[in-house]
Amino acid sequence: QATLRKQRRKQNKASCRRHDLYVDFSDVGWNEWIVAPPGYHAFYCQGECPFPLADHLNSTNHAIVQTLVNSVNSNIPRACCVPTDLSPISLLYLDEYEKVILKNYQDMVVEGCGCR
Amino acid sequence: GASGLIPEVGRRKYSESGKQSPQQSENFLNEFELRLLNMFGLKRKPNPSKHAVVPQYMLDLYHMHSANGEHGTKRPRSMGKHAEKAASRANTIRSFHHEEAMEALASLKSKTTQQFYFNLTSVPEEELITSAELRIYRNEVQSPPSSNSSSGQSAPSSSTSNGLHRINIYELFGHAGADQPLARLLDTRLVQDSVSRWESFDVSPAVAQWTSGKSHNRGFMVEVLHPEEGEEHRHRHVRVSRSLHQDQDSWAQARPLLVTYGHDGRGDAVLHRRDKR
Repeated sequence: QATLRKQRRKQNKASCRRHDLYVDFSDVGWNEWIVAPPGYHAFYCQGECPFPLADHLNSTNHAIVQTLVNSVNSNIPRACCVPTDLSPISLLYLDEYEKVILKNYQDMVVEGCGCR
Repeated sequence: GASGLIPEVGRRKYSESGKQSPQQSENFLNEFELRLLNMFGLKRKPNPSKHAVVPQYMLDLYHMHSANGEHGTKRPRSMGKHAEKAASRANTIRSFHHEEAMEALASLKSKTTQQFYFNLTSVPEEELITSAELRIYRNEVQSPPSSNSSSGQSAPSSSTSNGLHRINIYELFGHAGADQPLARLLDTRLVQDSVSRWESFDVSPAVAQWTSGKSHNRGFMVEVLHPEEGEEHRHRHVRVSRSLHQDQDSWAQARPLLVTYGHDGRGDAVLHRRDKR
């Protein structure tokens, strides 16, 4: 049972899912002109898309077929683990003319990952 | 590294990876940098000075948005309902201070007029301005020191609570060489002079015309009528000019502010209400 649990944990760990990623604007030198926020939780997707694809991996029909083909022919790659749902954030910043702007930027935060 | 949006470390690592010739690497990096700039709607990396001022109103709007749907933060008290409605449709909110070198102040006995010019050339062509507000700060009127007061302190204006002022906002237009520009009334309000607060005026029609190129930006004229004029200091309570503002340090946060609400066709509005995850 312990071995099975370990295997399952290993499999879960490796399968496609969302991971934490905090983007600190000071790391890339953007804090000089971005007033707020100082950074944000962007997240990222990483992991395997193994055969057979589980339901929660938000696969497309194409990804299911590609994974099936990969199971019989390893020359064909598995489906990729990518963001399937993204949300916007607002940034308050000074532009190149020192004007203050509040702008909404789409697709900045990963909400969900899947195999595509 | 023309703009500097890519950190130097990242540039160096990519160049030293040896995947391409140095020239190719430089070209790829510059292309990527252009994409970054385009994503932010910038022409080059902003390099604001230490003296750059972020208006409190913009911070309030930002906090209102960031708490939206989470803590139920209400709109700033000074934000008009029309501004809230405008923000709910806009994905870009810009703020502008007027060009002080181009202001023209005139003060007669019962009337103060001020001409403002806001440089709106930084608004990109693809951005459609749906609304704009001109925000003017006015301080409560303090009655003059009473003649029998030993302290010489001015009393709050409760004694002059009947004092009313009218603020008219005009759009200026006409030929560039004309001595007397023509003016069209955009918004007007009768205000009680016993309260300190920001007043928001709807100047959407003029700004929409200017930014779309349909008419030339000649600026605004603010007219303050104080019919019960009798005290010399009265015209000073509407903060339309640095010269009427006694505390120079606070001028940056009390000076007139033009706020535009626009949409560039990309994505949701700033005050878009998001469902809780």
